[in-house]
Amino acid sequence: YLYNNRYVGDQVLRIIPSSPGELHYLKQLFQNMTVDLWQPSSSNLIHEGKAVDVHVGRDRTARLKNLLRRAHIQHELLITDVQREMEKQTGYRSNRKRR
Amino acid sequence: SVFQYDYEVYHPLEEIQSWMFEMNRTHPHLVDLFSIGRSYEGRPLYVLQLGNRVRTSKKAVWMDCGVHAREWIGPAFCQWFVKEALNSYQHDSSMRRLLKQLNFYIMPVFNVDGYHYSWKSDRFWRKTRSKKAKYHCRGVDANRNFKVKWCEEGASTHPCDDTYCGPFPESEPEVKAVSRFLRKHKKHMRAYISIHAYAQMLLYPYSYKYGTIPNFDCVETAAQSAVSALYSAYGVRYRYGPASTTLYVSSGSSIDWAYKNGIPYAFAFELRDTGHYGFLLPEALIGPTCTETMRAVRAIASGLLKKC
Repeated sequence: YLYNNRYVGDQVLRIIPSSPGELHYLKQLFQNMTVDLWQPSSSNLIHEGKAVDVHVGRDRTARLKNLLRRAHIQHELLITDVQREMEKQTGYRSNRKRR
Repeated sequence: SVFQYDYEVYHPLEEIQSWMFEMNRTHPHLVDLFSIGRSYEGRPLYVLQLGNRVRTSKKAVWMDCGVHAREWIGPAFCQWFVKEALNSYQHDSSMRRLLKQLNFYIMPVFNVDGYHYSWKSDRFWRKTRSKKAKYHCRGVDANRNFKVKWCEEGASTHPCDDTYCGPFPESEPEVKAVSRFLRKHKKHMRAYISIHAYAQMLLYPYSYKYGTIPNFDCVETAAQSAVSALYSAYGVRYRYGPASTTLYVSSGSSIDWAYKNGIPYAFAFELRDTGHYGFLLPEALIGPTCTETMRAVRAIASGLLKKC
């Protein structure tokens, strides 16, 4: 499998902070939690009302969602399984190589 | 044997480099391949010059792709642009005119080390692969490393951050090589275009501050024309405007440096999509994305032939 299947279970979430409180919470959260920010590329660039797309490893997805829920911050699931999406991205080539 | 190359799949670095050599070999009257330096890990930094050879000096357009390693649609578009330019030269009079009156310098992969690493190890790597002994993290954000308001707002001083500006401006050999080339050719360079993903935006200076550039009217008109041309393909909407307000404030960016260096039209494209696939844009969407972006880049280039 591509990248030795390391992205199985990883997810990409979209969060839009809608208040200064949520903004501050998210900035603190992403400074203390290992995540891969897709956009913006740094927690310092997070702004109120602008989308934050965050790629989170499978071992952290539950914890992140829990923390967001407790803080009453809505999120949307953009990609449910990064590995599956990755396999789809390179289409026939990865399948052909495996065959 | 006929060289077959699939422009609607993503290619690893080695294949892109082989392709560049093939383009150079098969189109000697229109293509010149050269290296402008070496990356941190010692890889050549290849640039393709496209255009008719003429004795008089021509205006030029620079376009780079793959500044950020994980944005694979970028290098895919640079290859698509070259393919389209060469294939349409004979039967498309407007393309023929562009290649007669302009030189295009195309750098299909700016961040060669990062791109290779994103294929081999970490699909979502962004930065270069440079390393300083005293820090345990690798890489610098090449789009924060240019010598313009370096490491001010919107960049990080921490080596482990994805927006790390580097130990000093132009610390990255890739950034230094491109800067040196553009400085050397600034007299003829009329447009600088950098291809990124994802957000569906067309950005121009300033990135480092909220402010209006002196030639705003001309640049805004060019951006509007580009976005309209793009929309005409499949109805996809791109936002456009100064990078600081349309996206976010960031210092040390290539478009700010290019503009400050005297290139009147400096643009950064953020290609498809807006988050559904993000960096994992399927290969099936390479064709439409590149087709629409081709129209936008052609609109910008055509605009350079008119007075503003």
